[in-house]
Amino acid sequence: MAKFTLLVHGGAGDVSAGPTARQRERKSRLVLKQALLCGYRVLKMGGTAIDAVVAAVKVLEDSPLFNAARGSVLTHRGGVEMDAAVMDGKTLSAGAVAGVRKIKNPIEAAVAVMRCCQGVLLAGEGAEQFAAEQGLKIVKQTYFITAGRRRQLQRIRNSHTMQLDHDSGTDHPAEDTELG
Amino acid sequence: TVGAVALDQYGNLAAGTSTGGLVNKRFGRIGDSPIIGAGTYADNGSVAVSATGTGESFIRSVCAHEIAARVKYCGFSVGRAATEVTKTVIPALGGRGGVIALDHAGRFAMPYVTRGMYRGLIRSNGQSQVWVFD
Repeated sequence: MAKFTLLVHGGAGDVSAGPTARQRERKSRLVLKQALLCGYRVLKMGGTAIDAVVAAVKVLEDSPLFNAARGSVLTHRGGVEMDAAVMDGKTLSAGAVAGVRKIKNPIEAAVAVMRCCQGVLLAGEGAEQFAAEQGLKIVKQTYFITAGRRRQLQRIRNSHTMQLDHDSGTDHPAEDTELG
Repeated sequence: TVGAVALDQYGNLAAGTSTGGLVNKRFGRIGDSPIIGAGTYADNGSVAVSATGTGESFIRSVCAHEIAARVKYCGFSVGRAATEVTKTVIPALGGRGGVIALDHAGRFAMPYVTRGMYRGLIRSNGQSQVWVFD
C-alpha cells in the first residue's frame, strides 16, 4: 500500500494551565485522535485526500470543544457566523462558504461549492440556500451555541475587542466546565 | 479554528479549514479560513496548508499561498517555508497563530506563535500522535 499522511489542528492560542484546562486538554486530545482515525480510515480504504480532510474536520466540527460548527464562538449579537473552505491539490479546485449560520457541517458545504457550483466562495443566506438545495443538513442556531460560549461572550462583550478561541484561559468554556 | 491536510495514496494533497471566527466579532467580519490562499491552500506541486489564528494577518500575507510559493519557486522545504512565514511574516503584521503544512512526500511542519496549538498526525502505518504544547 502506498504511503499516506493526515494532519489536523484544533486551533491555536494562549492555551492556559490549571486543572480545568488540563481536563479540557485531555478531552481535546481524544477528539483530535478520533478525527485522525476517521480520516485514516478513509485513506486506508483508498479514499481521496479531500474525503479524508472532510471526514477529519467533521469530527472536530461536531465536537463542542473546538471553535467550528457546534461550539463556535459567538458574535457580538450572540449568534454564530461560520466559515469553511476546502482545496484539492490535484485540480486546484476549491470551494468555500462564509458567514453561514445554519449549516450543520460547513466543511460539507464548502465541498459542495467546489463540486457543484461555478463559484468558489458563497456567503450568508445564499450559501445556506445552496447547501439546502444540495441536501445538506440545516439546523437551528441553538444547535451550535453552548452555555460556555455564551458566558465567554458575556465577559468580553462590552470590551469592544475580539479574541482567539483558545486565548485567555478564564474566558474559555473549559473554565466554565463546558467540556462536551 | 479546525483544519486538516492530507496526502492520499495516489499522491494527491488536499486542505480544509472550518471556523467560528473570533469571539465578539461584528459587522459581518470574515476571517482567513474561507479565503483561498490565505487560510487554506493545496497544490500537488508544492504543499497543502491550513491555518489558524488572527485571520487579518493571514489574509494580508496570503499566508497559505506564501508557504506554497516558497516551496514551489524557492525550493524551500515545507519546514523552512512554513516556519519562516508563521514565525516571521505573520508576527511582523501583528498576527499570531499557527499552520499545518504537508508536502507530496509526506514531510510536514506545524509551526505556531502562540503558547500552544492543538494538532495531530497519523501515518499510513496507523501510528498517530497529538500535541498541544511542544
